[in-house]
Amino acid sequence: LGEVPPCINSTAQITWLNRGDVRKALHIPDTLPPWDLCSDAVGEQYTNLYPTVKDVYLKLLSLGLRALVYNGDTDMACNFLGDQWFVEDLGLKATTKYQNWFHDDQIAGYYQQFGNITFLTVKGAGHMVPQWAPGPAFHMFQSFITNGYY
Amino acid sequence: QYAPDEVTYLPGMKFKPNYRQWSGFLQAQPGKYLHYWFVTSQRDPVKDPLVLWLNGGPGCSSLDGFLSENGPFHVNDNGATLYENPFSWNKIANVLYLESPAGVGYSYSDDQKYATDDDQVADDNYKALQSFFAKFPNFTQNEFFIFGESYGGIYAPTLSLRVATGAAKINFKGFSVGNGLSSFALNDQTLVYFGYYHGLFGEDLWRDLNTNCCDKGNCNFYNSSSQTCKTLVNVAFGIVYNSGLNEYALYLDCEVGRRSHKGYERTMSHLFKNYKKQPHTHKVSGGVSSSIS
Repeated sequence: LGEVPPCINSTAQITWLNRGDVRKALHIPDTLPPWDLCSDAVGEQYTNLYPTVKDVYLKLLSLGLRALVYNGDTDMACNFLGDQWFVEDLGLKATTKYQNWFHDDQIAGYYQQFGNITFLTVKGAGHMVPQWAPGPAFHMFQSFITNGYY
Repeated sequence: QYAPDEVTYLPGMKFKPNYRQWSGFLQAQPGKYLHYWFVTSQRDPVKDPLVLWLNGGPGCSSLDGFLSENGPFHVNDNGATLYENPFSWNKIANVLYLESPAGVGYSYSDDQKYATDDDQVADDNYKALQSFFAKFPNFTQNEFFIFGESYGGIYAPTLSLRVATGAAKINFKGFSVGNGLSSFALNDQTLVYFGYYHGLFGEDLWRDLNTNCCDKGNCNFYNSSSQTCKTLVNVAFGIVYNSGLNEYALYLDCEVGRRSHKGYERTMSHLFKNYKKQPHTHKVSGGVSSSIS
C-alpha cells in the first residue's frame, strides 16, 4: 500500500480505510486508487514557494485575526524553537511574559502572547500534538477558539 | 445539509454517535475534487465554531488527523473496529477534514496530474471551502477557524489570507498552526541548538560547529558558505534523523523500523532543504552505526 513516514504506525487506518464496505459508506467511487497516508505523486512533484510565511502572518494579524502557533516540544521535524523564534521574529510587542500553562494541575507547557498571536508549547508531546497529548491539546484548542485563558 | 454525502453507518462502529457526519467531494479548480469528511459538534452544531483541519506533508492526508489525532473516533489496532476519542475536538466544534491537495488520500484529479505548489494548493483549498459552504450553507454564520499541522504551517496561513481577503462571506476568526513549518531557515537553524541542548551530540561537534559556523557569536547553521560548516551541520542533522531517533517525538521509540525508504527521504527533504545525506565524516559518540533500530 505504498510508503509511510517512519516512526508512525498507520497500518490500522490504512487497513480500515481500504475496506470495500468502508469506502462505500464514505461514498468513495470504486475507480479511485487505494487510500494511503501520504501520496508519493504529490510529495515528489510538490514545489514550495514560501521559504517563510512571515509576511502572510503579518498581513493576517493586521486584519485583526487571532493566531495560535503551538508545538509539541519533543518534535525535531518542526522543533519548537524554530516556531518560537518565528513568532518572536514577527517583531510584535509581547503582551504577556513567557509563562507556564496548566492542564489537570500539571504544567502542560509554556506560552507567550504578542497581541493577537500566541506561541504555546505542549510539554512532552511530539509532532502530532492531539495524538500524543490529547488532554492538553483539547484544553489548548478550547482556549483558542473561545479566546479564553490558557 | 447535503444529504447524498451523509454517512449514517460505518463498518466497525459499535457505538451510536451523537453527531452527524458527511463524506464526499468538494470542487476545487475544474477537474480537481478534494475528499472531505465533516463531523458536527457533539454540543451545539448551530452555535459552535466550524474548524477546518489540514495535515501537511506536503502530500499527507488529513484523515490521519481524524483517525489518529483529534477526530471523534479512531481505528483499533485490528484495522477493523473503531473506538471513541474522549478528547475529540468535535466535542465543542464542527470539524471539517479536507484531504488536500488532489492526489492525497481519496482526493483526485480527472487528468491524474499531481504536480502542484503552495499557491495552487491555497487556491484549490479556498475553492473547496466555497464548495463546502454551498453544500452546507447554514454553517456560514458559525465562527470559522483554520488549523494546519506540519507543512500545514504553509497551508493554513496561505489559505487564511484568501479567506480573509476573498469575496466569500465567511465568519473567519483565526488560524492555528501545530508543529508547523513556518520558516525553513529558522527550522534548520534551531534544530542544531535543539540537538545540542537535548544532549544528542557532545562538545566536540558543538565546538566545531561554533568554530566553523559562527562569527563573533552570530551563527549560521542554515546556509553557511563554509563547506566545513555545511559538513558539520549535516553530521548534526544526520544524528537527528538518521541515527535511530524518532524525529517526530524524541522520547518515543520508532514504531515502524528503519527509515531508509523513499517516502521518508522525501518528507525530510521538504523540511531540511540543505541536508544532503552523506557518510558520517565526523566521529559521533563513539561511532553510532546506522544499524541501530
